[in-house]
Amino acid sequence: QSYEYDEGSETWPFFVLTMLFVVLVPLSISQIYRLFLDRSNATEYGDPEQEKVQKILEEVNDEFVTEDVRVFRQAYEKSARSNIWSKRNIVLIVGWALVAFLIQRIRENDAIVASATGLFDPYALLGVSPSATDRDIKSAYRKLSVKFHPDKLSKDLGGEERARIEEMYVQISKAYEALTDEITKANYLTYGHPDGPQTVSHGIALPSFLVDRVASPVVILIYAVMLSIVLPYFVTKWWSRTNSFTKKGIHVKTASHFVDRLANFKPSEIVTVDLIVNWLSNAEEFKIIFPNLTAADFEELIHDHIDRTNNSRLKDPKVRFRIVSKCHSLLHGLLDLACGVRNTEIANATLETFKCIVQAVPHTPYRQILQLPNVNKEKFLEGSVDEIYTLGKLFTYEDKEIGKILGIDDEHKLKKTLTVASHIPHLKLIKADFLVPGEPQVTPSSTPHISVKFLVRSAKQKIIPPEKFPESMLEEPQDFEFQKDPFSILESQPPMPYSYAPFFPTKRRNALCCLVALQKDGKLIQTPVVIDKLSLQNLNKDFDKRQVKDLDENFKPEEWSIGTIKIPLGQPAPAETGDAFFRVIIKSTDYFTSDLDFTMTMQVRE
Amino acid sequence: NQALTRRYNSIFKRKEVCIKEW
Amino acid sequence: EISYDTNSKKLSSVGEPTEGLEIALGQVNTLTTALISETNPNFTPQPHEDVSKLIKNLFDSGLKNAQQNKFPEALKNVSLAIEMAQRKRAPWEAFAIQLKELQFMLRHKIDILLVLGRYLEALQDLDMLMNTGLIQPEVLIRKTDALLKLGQLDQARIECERGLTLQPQNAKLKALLMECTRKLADFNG
Repeated sequence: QSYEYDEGSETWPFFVLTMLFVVLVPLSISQIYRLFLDRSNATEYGDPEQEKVQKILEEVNDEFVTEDVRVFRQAYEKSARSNIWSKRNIVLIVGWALVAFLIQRIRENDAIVASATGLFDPYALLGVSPSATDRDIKSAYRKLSVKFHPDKLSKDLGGEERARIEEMYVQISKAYEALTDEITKANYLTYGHPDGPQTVSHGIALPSFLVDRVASPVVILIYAVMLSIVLPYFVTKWWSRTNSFTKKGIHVKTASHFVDRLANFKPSEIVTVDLIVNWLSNAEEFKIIFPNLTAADFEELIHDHIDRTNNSRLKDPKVRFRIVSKCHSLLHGLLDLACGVRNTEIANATLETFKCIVQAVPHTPYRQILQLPNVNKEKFLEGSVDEIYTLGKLFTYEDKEIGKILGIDDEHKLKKTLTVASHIPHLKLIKADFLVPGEPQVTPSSTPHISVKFLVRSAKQKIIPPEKFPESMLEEPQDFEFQKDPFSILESQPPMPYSYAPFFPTKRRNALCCLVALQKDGKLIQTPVVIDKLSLQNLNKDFDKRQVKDLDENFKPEEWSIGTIKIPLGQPAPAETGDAFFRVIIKSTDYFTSDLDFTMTMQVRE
Repeated sequence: NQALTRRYNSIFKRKEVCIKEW
Repeated sequence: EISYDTNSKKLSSVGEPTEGLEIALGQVNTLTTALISETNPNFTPQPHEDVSKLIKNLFDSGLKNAQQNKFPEALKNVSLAIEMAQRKRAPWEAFAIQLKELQFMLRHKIDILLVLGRYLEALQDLDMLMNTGLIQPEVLIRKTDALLKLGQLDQARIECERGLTLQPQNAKLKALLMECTRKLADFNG
């Protein structure tokens, strides 16, 4: 009924210590992970070929990045990296200092020390280590009992001394019994003392001054403020922030705007990049960052970025950079929603818009060429006798010719341009199947996935026909591990390196978006699958199509790396046997290149 | 019938978009 | 807010209308105008005989021109026939009949356009046919052809592959696919 308060400061330090540990230990672990183990910003992949490609692209990127972009990137990277004096670090430092202070206080507190030493430790009493055997315990007891036996004591000892030694003897006997006698041992293990349950006191682990008449109104006030102001404030802030954003990371108002545009979209309208940019310009995220600007302003800024002009009335490049860098998540969100309403044309246009924004190139027929650095647009457009739209076509000419076509006179500049051109990954389809792990074919109502085998190649390299690659290079392991998780093969590929994108405000990595549509109605059937791991080592190979004329006996297919993409299907195979036709689209988000767009037959057989 | 007419009438605009794109 | 003009007998909106409202008002006005000018008090969804005759005459003369290899005139007549069908038919006439008529005439118009080398217009009409649900190999063959001639090689291949999923053994589509592949190989160097 009557609770004791912690007058002697025996227990409240432990309480505060526990609270501190609850906060500090997870925080410390996560901070250590972030500082030392987080690999998401890595430029080392453990894959020397991939690092080689990375290095080449980084060098070229650095050469062509403008000063404005460089400054913006530095500021962005600085804020992303953890600062020494960030809030987290300060909390950690102060927290651990408090812990040290409390531990020191506990050690200096005699009352705590006394109650700790009051604990019954049979091993210490017998003078043996906790791992001693029964024989050691017996011999230790025998020695001590001889020393402390009341009958063996000298008659000269005073009453106090005698009492002390007798008490000692009792303790030693108890200790011996606690370790050997069954009943006493049970008592010791259950209650911590061989005599059974000791007195237990219950109290409140808080000093009494907190509840004394003087301090208690203050404590109540603190409680009131915490419960009625501080707690609701933080919970509301957290809740509205969580509620404001969809799973894909875009604002709910932006998402509902996109859904509205998608639902009211007329099939007679042709989807263009301009249309997508117009939809983007109404994003809520932009309004939050720049409340004073209108949708028309945002649209103009994005167009300025794509056309590499500066027509907007807002001349500060930071405004444009923030808007453009936000487009990444907005476009991914729109892509997801477009797949949700099954609109293939809009999904495709979203990906094309992505490329236009990343490369700052408008969606003209010449976009593959215009994404290259140093191109003299006027000379190129008026010059070509033979219509050149693709990098592949460009590389049918000798380097000097290419310089003339692109209007590049400087040899050093031409070399850089050709480096970029030959390091843009192109995909060549080798094989695509519907696979059901453990089955030789697709059976009715099974769950197949799509397995795509392709070659990553440079536009400069000679085309290798798919037949040149033996089945052994394309087949997959059939062991149990593979059947359990057929998608594990994707994890073995290294992450994509940073892209060549000197106009995009932040450093970014290429990704491949995979869309699947039904050929019967031409509509998409599932959300996009984004691939961010792919080996680009083939880009390092010297296989210039202007020099290699024929694929002779010296051609070794094993030297080439085959890329794999696995696309899970969102629905099972049809319940009846027959053929179903699917269109698979695999597009790069960052480059204008030869993407994959092909038809696959699902042969459903018993 | 009206939807059909509207779709038919959008042909001119579509042509212009194609010309601009290509 | 909507206002009604007793002279023209038409509805219009006060202020800036939404797209949906604009379409709805347009449809109501079209219906009203057609109803007012209808002379027969017992009108039915059956197509008007005189309008049908007019359309048929125009269309037939267009076909005759085509047979005589006078394609510009053929195009003019067939286009006129389609215009008549769009303008002169009452909006309450049976949709199924109107659709079939339009699809039939469009197919002939497309063929004439292709002969005349007017590929962009042929493509628009082909897209219209597909939008009305006519997804058939014959339509996709012509669409592939038009896209190839317009230099849209990637799109041509995609349409050709779609045609082949409908009829995997179609010889013309197979030949077109080979042509697409060949042209794309050259396009990509």
